[in-house]
Amino acid sequence: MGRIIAVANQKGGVGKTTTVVNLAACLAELGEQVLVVDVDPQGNCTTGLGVDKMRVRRGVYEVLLGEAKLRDVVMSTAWSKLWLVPASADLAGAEVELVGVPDRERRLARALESARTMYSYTLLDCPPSLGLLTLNSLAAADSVMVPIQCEYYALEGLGQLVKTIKLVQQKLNPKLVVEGVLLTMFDGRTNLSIQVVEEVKRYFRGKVYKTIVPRNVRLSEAPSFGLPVIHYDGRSRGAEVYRELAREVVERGQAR
Amino acid sequence: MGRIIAVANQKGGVGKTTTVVNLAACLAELGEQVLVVDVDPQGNCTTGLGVDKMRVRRGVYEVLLGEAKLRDVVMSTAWSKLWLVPASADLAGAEVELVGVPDRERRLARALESARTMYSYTLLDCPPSLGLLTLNSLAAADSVMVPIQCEYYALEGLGQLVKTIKLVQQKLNPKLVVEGVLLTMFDGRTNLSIQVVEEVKRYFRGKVYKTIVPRNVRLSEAPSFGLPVIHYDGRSRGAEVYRELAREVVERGQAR
Ligand SMILES: Nc1ncnc2c1ncn2[C@@H]1O[C@H](COP(=O)(O)OP(=O)(O)OP(=O)(O)O)[C@@H](O)[C@H]1O
Ligand SMILES: Nc1ncnc2c1ncn2[C@@H]1O[C@H](COP(=O)(O)OP(=O)(O)OP(=O)(O)O)[C@@H](O)[C@H]1O
Ligand SMILES: [Mg+2]
Ligand SMILES: [Mg+2]
Repeated sequence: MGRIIAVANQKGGVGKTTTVVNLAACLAELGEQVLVVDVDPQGNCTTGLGVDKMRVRRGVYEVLLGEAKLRDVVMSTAWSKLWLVPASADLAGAEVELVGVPDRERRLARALESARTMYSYTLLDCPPSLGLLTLNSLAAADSVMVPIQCEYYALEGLGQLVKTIKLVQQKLNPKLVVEGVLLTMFDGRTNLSIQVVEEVKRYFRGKVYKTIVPRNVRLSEAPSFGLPVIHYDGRSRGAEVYRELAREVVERGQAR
Repeated sequence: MGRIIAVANQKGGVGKTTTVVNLAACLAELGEQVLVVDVDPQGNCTTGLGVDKMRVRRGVYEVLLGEAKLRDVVMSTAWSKLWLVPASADLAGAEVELVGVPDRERRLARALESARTMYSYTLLDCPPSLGLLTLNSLAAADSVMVPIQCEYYALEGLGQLVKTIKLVQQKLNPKLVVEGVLLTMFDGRTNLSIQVVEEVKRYFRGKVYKTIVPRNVRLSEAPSFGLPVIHYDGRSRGAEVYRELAREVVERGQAR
């Protein structure tokens, strides 16, 4: 059975989209069938995978509102084992439109039921908030991966995030576990980065991936070409690290 | 009369909080009375100004729900002309709690009426979304400052942001203008940064500040000491640049 992993953190700019796009591409390179679901109204994942947003007719919004089934909105990408449910333009309005709708937090979970049999990995890219779109993703997921930037402000929101995950486990999705914590934008030249790494390892004892993503300019350049980093510059440090992460994610899954 | 400036961009991690904390400190250094309002449930501004969140009893949440007046929640900071309305813990729940409440987008605007006579500058730090908290800030503000990171993904959301500002001008706050666009985390060594600067200057013709904030490690270290950068390392490039920005903001205001 396929695994559904939500990539979430309400702190902005910590590398959620970069992780979903690049981890997905590396898992597909390992031969896995992978589905990416862009639950962020900004639609960065959609662009990062080279899909022109002007071509997108239907996506996550239509699935949440029950106007389309999953198979109606899945798009192919330039890579054979990598598929995408894009963020369509209306997604920004979904939170308000779903107010008062019964079972509004579990609409994505129901729609993704069929994904488990078709894809070995489904990755959900969340917006930088703990609102309805992120709740839908946490309710739909088997596990949540938390990217944390090696910066001071990034430590602040961890308490709120952990509280939200516990609430989701109690009320919406008892089987949700923390898949792992991924340290991103590490810069070994600064004491700050080293302090944050130590602090996060203490806070999330045993859950932190061995793979640490360094700051690497190739990772920030690749999206402007609509390419995951392994297809933009396969020999870069950014490409190596996300391949390492993909292997670690596969191994952790088998161990469970 | 005092000016109210919202600092907003739904893209995460672009330097909204860093700009509010440091611009506020530099305006106070120029002798202005400055109020910072932390409208982001993460509460990074509160911490960045050295205020212990455990000490915070009431803040923006209580003002929005009408449980407290502005003068009841303003806190002093370590700097005499710099004041703060902190983000209290309950702020994360405000968006849901205000659903169905009449005039819910203009509650901050009404509460800040009195701020104009007491402070020459009121800066509003927004969360990374276009939800109710950001709408309240745009409805309350005279102008909006948009920090834009010199990265590819940061360009994507500009259309949605401009659309939201136009909607607010039509429905909530006709006098709202774009104060200016601030380019942040510029790294002159990468082509990407240079391309983004050119693109933004084309898109926001005439609205882009001359001051461009470079990537500077002092800016990311200062928050861990609860200090604005001018009080952490006054001779750093980060301190120089935000002093430059403060002078530019004051001059633009006089010109209007
Ligand atoms: N390891 C890295 N090295 C260099 N740049 C990076 C790295 N990871 C991400 N970036 C860049 O940093 C910016 C923020 O990353 P990204 O957009 O993936 O974060 P996010 O958490 O998805 O943001 P948001 O909260 O807005 O959704 C992007 O411009 C991205 O290209
Ligand atoms: N010019 C800069 N140079 C280096 N680091 C910076 C700079 N500006 C901001 N930072 C750091 O980058 C991170 C993101 O900045 P900040 O938190 O101010 O952005 P934000 O837009 O407020 O984020 P959010 O969307 O989560 O509210 C922070 O850790 C901050 O310390
Ligand atoms: Mg993202
Ligand atoms: Mg912020």
